Amino acid sequence: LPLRFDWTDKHVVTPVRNQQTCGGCWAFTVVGAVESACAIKGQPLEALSVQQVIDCSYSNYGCNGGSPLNALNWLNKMQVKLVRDSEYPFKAQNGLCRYFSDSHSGFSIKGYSAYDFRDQEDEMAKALFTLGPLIVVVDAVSWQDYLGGIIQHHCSSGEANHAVLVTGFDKTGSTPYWIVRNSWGTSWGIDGCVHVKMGGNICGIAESVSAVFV
Amino acid sequence: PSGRNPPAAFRESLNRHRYLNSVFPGENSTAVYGINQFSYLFPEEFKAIYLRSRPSSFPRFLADAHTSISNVS
Repeated sequence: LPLRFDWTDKHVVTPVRNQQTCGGCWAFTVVGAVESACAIKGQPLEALSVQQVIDCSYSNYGCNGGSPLNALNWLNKMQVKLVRDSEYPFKAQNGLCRYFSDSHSGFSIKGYSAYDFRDQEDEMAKALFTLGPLIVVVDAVSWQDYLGGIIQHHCSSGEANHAVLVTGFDKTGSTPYWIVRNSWGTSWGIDGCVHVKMGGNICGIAESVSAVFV
Repeated sequence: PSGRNPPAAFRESLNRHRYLNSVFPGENSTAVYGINQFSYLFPEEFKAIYLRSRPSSFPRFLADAHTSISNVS
């Protein structure tokens, strides 16, 4: 594994988005993983519809909350085709699910994996390097005040409450860290991203890790 | 975004920042905390709006049970 690796540098990660006051982080993260997985497979990198996942993922609660695992299960079981964001744009509130004909173009997944990588963050780094950006659910209570730097304290692995996308890692410095893309806009953190120390399951980052296959 | 009492929430945020930045002041490259777009919310208001992902339990990854990922073509 390289000491530093970030899928963003490979131009297969879409820009940071802003969920606004919609509690749909779980949908942003799943869609972000699908966008990257398709781009890694050589398809054009393009923004896919988060609103479609918010409105249609029946085992979730839209802007009132949800779980990436339920969304992945829905995408996989129903073989849903995610349409482009331009066709079904984000509106930061729940809406009625819009259906498209089978002939309508879209992006579906072939499967997904979901593991607890506690005490095995090196294996998690291998998974990121091999499979693409990883969906994780963390305890982000202290992220309310985050401005920059590497989070290594004040971030318990208590109750996981926020879904984000791990796009890379950097082990070149004295404190190795994960590179994490959030969905609170680019004015938060480091251009919309956050660095979380690797090792020690900081913020619970290694407990609920998923990857998609396309 | 602002909640039920933005001035009081902002004061509480300032106090929280002072504490968070004081505990490991000299640590190299450690996180810095301060005023941002969420400083006018109480923690419980922030959580109610932005932290809506639900936890799931995941099976433990067993490296030896998998072909070590690094060997996957």
